[in-house]
Amino acid sequence: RFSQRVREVAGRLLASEASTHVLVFSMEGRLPPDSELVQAVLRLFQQPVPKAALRRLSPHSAQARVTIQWLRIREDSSNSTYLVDSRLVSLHESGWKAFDVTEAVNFWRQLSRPGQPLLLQVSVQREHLGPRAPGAHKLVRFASQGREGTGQAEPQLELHSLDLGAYGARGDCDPGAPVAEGARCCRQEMYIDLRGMTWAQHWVLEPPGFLAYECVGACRQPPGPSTFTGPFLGPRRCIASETTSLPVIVSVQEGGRSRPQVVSLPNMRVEKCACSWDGAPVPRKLGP
Amino acid sequence: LTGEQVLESLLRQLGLSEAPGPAQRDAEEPATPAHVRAQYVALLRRSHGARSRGK
Repeated sequence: RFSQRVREVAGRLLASEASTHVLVFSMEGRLPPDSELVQAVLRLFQQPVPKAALRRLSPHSAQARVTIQWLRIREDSSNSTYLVDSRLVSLHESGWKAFDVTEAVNFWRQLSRPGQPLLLQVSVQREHLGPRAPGAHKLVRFASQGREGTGQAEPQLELHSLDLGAYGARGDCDPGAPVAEGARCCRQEMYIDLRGMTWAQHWVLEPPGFLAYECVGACRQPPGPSTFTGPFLGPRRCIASETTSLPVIVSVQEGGRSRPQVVSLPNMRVEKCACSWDGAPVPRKLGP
Repeated sequence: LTGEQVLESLLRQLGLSEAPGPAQRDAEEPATPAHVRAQYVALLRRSHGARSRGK
């Protein structure tokens, strides 16, 4: 309903068939400020369903959908949820189930207040609507949800992170010194001389040129690429993680006469370089 | 970043297919009115404060 181009489609509530639990993780000191989250995995231990209950199930009701949402509580106490992962689980299986909650931890890092815990809402829903075994999904239970939860099988949050002191970029390159091969990723000055370009003469009135900067150098690769099962394909590369726009004054033709006009060109100047997997988002702290 | 990329971005922003040719240009640069210069300076200041996330 937030899209300008898509009309809101009203729905009718057919059934509310979910059992929901909220997991609270204290994140104090878990992720140092100078670290990059690579992957966050929520592990839940699915307890075995009693055999007698399993025998009563039809094949259609042998699965349930488990959905993980990040629960955000705002300062005015209003709350909202953000879907981060969802998967089917079989009622016939038990054991550890893993969910990718990297998005939730990134959201929490960027949007939560200091000291606020990470809240993950776990919902178990019916996968098929129908008269058969309407409460089958309620047989899916994760350890520590009830009294029978044992300490060892409690929900676990696994955080894979990289120390940016060793695996990140090093800020600005030494001015005047050429970047040696294999040197660590840094931001290097690069001047774009607009006055020296034929197309820009008389057309671009301001600026005569600008410092665009570029990201150069190598990035340290984490040990054992198979450690993480994230959707990252290539090695970590030195890329522009933050950029700013460049305003220019150009002379535009209007009715046979020239008229100066201001235009803002996005992503023209590199503000910060970072080491990142190609295509992976570069998390950063948002402003207030 | 290359000069070509700056040109491409400029053409995209102005909705043009190519840079104005020499015949279209005035012999002298037009004087920039004060309000256009003020708008430019304001954008310049804002771009130093507001960063956008890269890819």
